[in-house]
Parts: sequence; C-alpha cells; structure tokens
Amino acid sequence: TETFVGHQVLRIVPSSDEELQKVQELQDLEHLKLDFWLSPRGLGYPVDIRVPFPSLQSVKAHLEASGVPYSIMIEDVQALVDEEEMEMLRSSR
Amino acid sequence: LALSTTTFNYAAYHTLDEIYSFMDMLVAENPNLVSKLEIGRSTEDRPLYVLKFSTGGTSRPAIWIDTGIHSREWVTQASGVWFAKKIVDDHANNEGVASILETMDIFLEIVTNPDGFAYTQTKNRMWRKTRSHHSGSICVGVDPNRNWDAGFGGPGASGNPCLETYHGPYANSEPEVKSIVDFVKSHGNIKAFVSIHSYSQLLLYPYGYTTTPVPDQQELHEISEKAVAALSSLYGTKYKYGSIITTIYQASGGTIDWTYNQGIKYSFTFELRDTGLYGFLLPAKQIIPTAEETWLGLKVIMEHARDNMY
Repeated sequence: TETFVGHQVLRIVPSSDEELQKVQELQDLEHLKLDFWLSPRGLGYPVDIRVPFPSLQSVKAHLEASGVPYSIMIEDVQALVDEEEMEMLRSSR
Repeated sequence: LALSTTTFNYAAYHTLDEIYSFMDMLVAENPNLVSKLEIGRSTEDRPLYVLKFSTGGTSRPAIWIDTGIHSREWVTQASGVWFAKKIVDDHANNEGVASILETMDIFLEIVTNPDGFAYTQTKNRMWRKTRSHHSGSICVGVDPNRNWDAGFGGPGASGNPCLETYHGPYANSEPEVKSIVDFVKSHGNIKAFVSIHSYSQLLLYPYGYTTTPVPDQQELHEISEKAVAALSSLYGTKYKYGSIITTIYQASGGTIDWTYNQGIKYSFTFELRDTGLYGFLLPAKQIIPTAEETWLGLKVIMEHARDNMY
C-alpha cells in the first residue's frame, strides 16, 4: 500500500504570469512525482500540489528562488489518511 | 454490515462491499420503486451498478446522476449513497422529488469507477483514474473524465499514460465510460445528466473542450444561478458557476460535453466541498451536510428538467 508520510499539499495562488509559468514548469518535472490536486488555470486561481517527501525540499527551493509565495494546505497527508481509516474502522465497528 | 438502510451510517466513508450491500438493501426494502441494473463490467470485471428509481411507465424521460468517476473523490460516492436514501424517503413522504418521480425516472450510478475506488481503499488513497492497462505503457489507468468522444485528445488532456489526465488510447476505451455511453444511447430519453466530482465548490456546464458557448448557455447559466442559490441557502457554502472552460480550465473528452452533444440539454458537473483545506481528504463529518446542500442544487436542476420538457 502506498503511504504518504511527510507528503505535503502546497497551495500556490499565482498572481503574475511569471509565477504561473514557474508553477507550470513544475508540471513538466515528472521525476518529482507531483500530484496536482488543482491544476494551474489562471491568475488568482489556487493550484494545489501534493508533493512527495523526497521532492519537498527541491520544490520549495524552486518556488522560493523564483519568489513564488506558497502555503501549506496539508502538513502531513498520511496523518489525514490514517485519521480517515480510523473513522471507517470505527464506523464499521 | 448495517441491518437496514435506516441503520446505515451515512456520516462515514464505506468500502465498496458496504456500498454494494447498501444498494441491495435499498432495493429489497423498496421493490416497487428501486431496481438495480448492471450496465457493464469494469476493467477488473467488477459490476457497474446503476440504481433505477421509477414509479412505472416505460422509457419515461429520465434524469442521470453519477458519482465517483474519479475514485479518490470519496465525498461524491458517499453523497451518492445519501442521495439514494433521500429519493426513497422523499417518495415515501410524498415530498421533494416525489413529484418528479410521477413523470420521470432517476438513474443513479454511485460507484462509477469501482476498480479505482477499490484501489484507493487497498493500495493508494490518491488514485484517480481507472485501472486499465494499455499496451506500450508501464503506467496504469486512464482519466475517465477525458475519455469521452467530445473533443477527445484535444488540448486539456494528456497523451502521456503516466499523467493523471491521460485521455486513453481512443474515445470510450474505458469500459466504465463505454457502459454509460451505451446506456444513454439505448435509453434515448435522458433529459438531464449530472456528473459529480470534488473538490472546489463549483457548478459547471459545457463546454470544456472549446470556448464556443453552447447554444443553451443562457438557460444553463440561469439554472446554475438558481441551483447555487438553493445549495448555499442551507449552510452558506459558497459556489461559483459557469462553463467548464471559463470557470476552471480547458478539459477535453469530458463527460458532460459528450452528453450535451448527445442532445441532453441539462448537462452539469458539480465539484463538491471543499475549496482547499482538506481537498480529497474531506472529513467524514462533512458528508451529510455536503450531500444535503448538494441535493438542494440537484433538485433545482431536476425540477427545471421536469417543467421544461424538450
């Protein structure tokens, strides 16, 4: 089973074409194994990216170096998945 | 497993088997209203079940609702379960959609992508696509909302089998899609088609593959406005609405573009809660409020279809 320990979901709201372009560049970097929960769609629209732990450092560095502000929407994806699983077990019991 | 649809826990996420068992209970408890159709089999040979709600007649004008075509969007399948029970309760209490059922049938496909859904519960909670294997690629799955014969393969989908928006080798390559296509064509009298996704809190109408407005844009926009007002009236949940391409982005091979082009004028997609706090991992305690508010929006669409037969 795939686990998501340390995966984070970053939220970026591009406010300029340059920022949008920097985010779109990330889409092409397949080795980072990014999972775009919300794809880039235009200025002012949120882009949500689930970033595997091994890629986290380089993605944040890429954004910070480009001056693209981001926030952390989900600190630890696995923690939420575990909670959800617990809920399901509790309910079925 | 729950003993009846009354004791079933709608405020929790359920396994595929529990949802199948719920369907059987609902049919058994309401033999004169609910029947379960199998419209096909998935890639991994799971049944594609559709619940039919009908008070009689033959080939009546109908409304189609599907949830779970993107398997990781768990609040949609959970809402679909709640919708099924709500239709039965409304009919029993002669309220809400009971009046719609006097002249129309309702078809509800709760687990539209069972292979993907089972995979999210056993192997990868973040799985979105089908689980098909196509020759020449190590990657698995096709995005079932890019596989329809409407602008298929155009901008707004990927030809890369390893990406989440891979459109597949050809239109309707996915049995989960082809089964609905065949059902819609054979039924021939579906008047409203609503495909339910999450997240972002949007109500969308065609097109996604082209900027050309649909001929019925004005009417669809007005219906959306009313539906969103009804939805928001319950808990104040804010929705945006508009055509797919102007509201989110270009997406080709999408479900409701195909259904609209088939002549099903009232074709809509919902993107349910939330707008980005939990995303696909929406806590179970939000299932019922999400389903309740969505139902109010759905009712506006269904009533409009009933009152504006074409």
